This record gives sequence, C-alpha cells and structure tokens, in this order.
Amino acid sequence: QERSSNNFNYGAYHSLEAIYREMDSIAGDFPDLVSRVKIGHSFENRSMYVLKFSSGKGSRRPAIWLNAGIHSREWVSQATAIWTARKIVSDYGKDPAITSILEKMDIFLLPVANPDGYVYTHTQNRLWRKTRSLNPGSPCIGVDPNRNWNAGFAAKGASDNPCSEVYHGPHANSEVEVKSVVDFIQEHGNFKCFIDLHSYSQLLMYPYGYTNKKASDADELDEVARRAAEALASLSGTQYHVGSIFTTVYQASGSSIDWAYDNGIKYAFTFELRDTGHYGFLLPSNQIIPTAEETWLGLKTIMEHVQDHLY
Amino acid sequence: REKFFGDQVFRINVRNGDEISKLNQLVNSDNFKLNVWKSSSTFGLPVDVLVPSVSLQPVKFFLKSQGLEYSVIIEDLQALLDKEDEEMQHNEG
Repeated sequence: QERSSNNFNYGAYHSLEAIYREMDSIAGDFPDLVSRVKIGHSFENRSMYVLKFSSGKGSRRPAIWLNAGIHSREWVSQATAIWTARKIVSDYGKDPAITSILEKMDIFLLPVANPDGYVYTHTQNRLWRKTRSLNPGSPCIGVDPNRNWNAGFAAKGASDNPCSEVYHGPHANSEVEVKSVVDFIQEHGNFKCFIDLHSYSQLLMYPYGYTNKKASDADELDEVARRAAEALASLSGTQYHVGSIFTTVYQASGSSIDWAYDNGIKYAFTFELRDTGHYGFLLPSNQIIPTAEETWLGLKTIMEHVQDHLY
Repeated sequence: REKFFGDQVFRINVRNGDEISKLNQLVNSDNFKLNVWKSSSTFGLPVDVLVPSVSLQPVKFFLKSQGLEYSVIIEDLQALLDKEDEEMQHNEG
C-alpha cells in the first residue's frame, strides 16, 4: 500500500483507493486550508469526494469548481487533478496568484467524477467511458455522464441508444454521479467558474455544445481562453485550439459546461488535455507531470480572470 | 481485464459532408464493432476510431472503396496497454 506524506508518485496512474487516500492525506497535511468533503455516491455506491480549498474568510464565498475524470478512460484528467490539488496547497502562501485567488474565493476539486467507470477501467476494460448504471431492457450498460446534464438534454449531439458511447440516459441527471454535482453546486449557489478536464485533443472550449447559438459572453470567454492557451503553451510549446464546443469539434448536447453556463456560472470551460492522437487515452505516465504543469498555467489564467471579474 | 490483441486505432480524414456520411455509415454499422475515440463533424478535423482486429481488413476495404483517407495512429494497442500496466505495477511495488 502507498504510504501517505510525500510518497505518492504524481507521475504515475493510481487506483481509486490510492487517489482517495492521497486526497485525505492532502487534507490532513493542510487542515486549515483543505477538507475532503463527501458530496454523494456513485451508482455502485462508491463515495464521491471533493477537496474544498478555503482560506475561510467570509461566508458564501464565490467559488470555482474543477471537474475531472467524468469520462473514466481519460486517465490524464484524474492524474492532472490530483497533481493540481497538491500544487494548490504547496503554492498557497508562496505564489501570489493562487494566494490571492484563495483569499477571495474557494476552490472545489472533484478528481474522479465517475468512480465506477474509473474502477472498471482498472479492473475490466481500460477503454470504458461511461457510468456503470443499468439500462432496463437493454444488455448495454452505462450512460455518457457528459451528455446527461440538463442543457439541451437529448437534443442532437447525443444518442438515445443505451449501447452508444454517447447515450444521454433516460432523463437529465438520471446519473447519480451527475446529480450529486448538480445538487451540490445549486445548493451552494455562488459558483462563478466551472472547468471540466478531459482528454485528448489539446483543445480549450467554452459553451455552447448543444446549439450553434453564440453564448452572450462568448467574446469574453474566447479572449480568456486564448490567454489561458498561451500561458499553457509557454511552458513546453503545447498548442491548443480554442473555440466553442460546437464550432471546434461537434454538436454535443447535455454537457457539463453548457449546464453550468445556463445556470449562471459564466466562466465555464472544458480542457481536452494531451495528446493529439499519438497515444490518445493511453498517454504514458511520464507525460502526466508535464501535462499537469502546463495545464496549471492555463487554469491559473482563468482563475485570475474570474477573481478580477467577479459578478 | 479485456485484451485488445491486434486491435488498431485509425485516423480517418473527412473533407466534406459526403465523406462524413460515409464515415457515419461505417461507424454506425454493428458489423465492425468500432469504438469511436474522437468524433468530429467539422471538416478538416479527423476522426479516430478503434478497429478490432477481426474488422481490420473489411474496414480498410470499405475506406479504400469509398475513397476515405486514413492512417494507423496506434498499430499495437495491446502493447501500449501492457506497458501502462507494467508501469503501474512497478510503481505499486
């Protein structure tokens, strides 16, 4: 078993249990800043944990949600998220940018948004994407958790076939994993930013995916995203394309960031991390830390903008 | 754990609506058991598809007969999976 306290290898992929232990370890190492919070459970009754980073000054503080691992086979997403957790605590009090952000806002980080799928990728099928919920009347299992949000739900850009990799589910928020996040964010009521981490393709996108209608804040989101992509590229030259989901890739309905945007969370972005297809979902572990380090620069650019443009 | 011996990942380039239709026909066919890694409806952006070993020849035939350009971006999927697994086990050790 992996020991706590600096023995977690951030440059390797880990089991769900190991990630959860490390989350607990981070919270234990920095109890005045971080707490591990259970926000719900998965279909197969696994806990869903977030790390809450809060300097605690003031109540109902504006907040940022960092979502990772919603598609279970995109392992660099979960790996980047846990690295980011350690980065936040390491830099707080030392790096002016993150210290300033946390003085004003809280950050909630969900490293494994699809725990059942993630465990399944470790134990049965490395290329599993969806949840592991049962579909009555169908031999096929799971719903695409990024087509299950209540934003253009069941519109073009998802499938009504349970055997499809983009099956939207019987209704919006049918997946308990999605509902847990929705309920938490709605109850909190003061989120200003929602960022979802995926792989692969090296894209930084903003709403909308379910419609070709331009989001009313699209110009600002585009400008922020371009600066974030530039910051990301400044580390190792990794190039990202920027644009709305609809114009950059394809129509995709029921996605997380579309829901966030339509529910008042203006700064909604999705990253598709490394690479561009050489390894795809099987990104070698020696690229985890470089990916996380460059992504951090992009995340910080976005979070700084949010801090300076609270609404 | 499921094995993917002989499976490959193809990158298929689509240049117009007609080619997207042909590709959709291929992908939606139950016969080939394809798994889409990266989809696209934007011209000029490729589509990445996992092709099981048993479907390699018929899929290649279909793509050539329809004039669809493609390349093999992952030739030996199982080798990558084995390496990843080996690294994880080494890390645990």
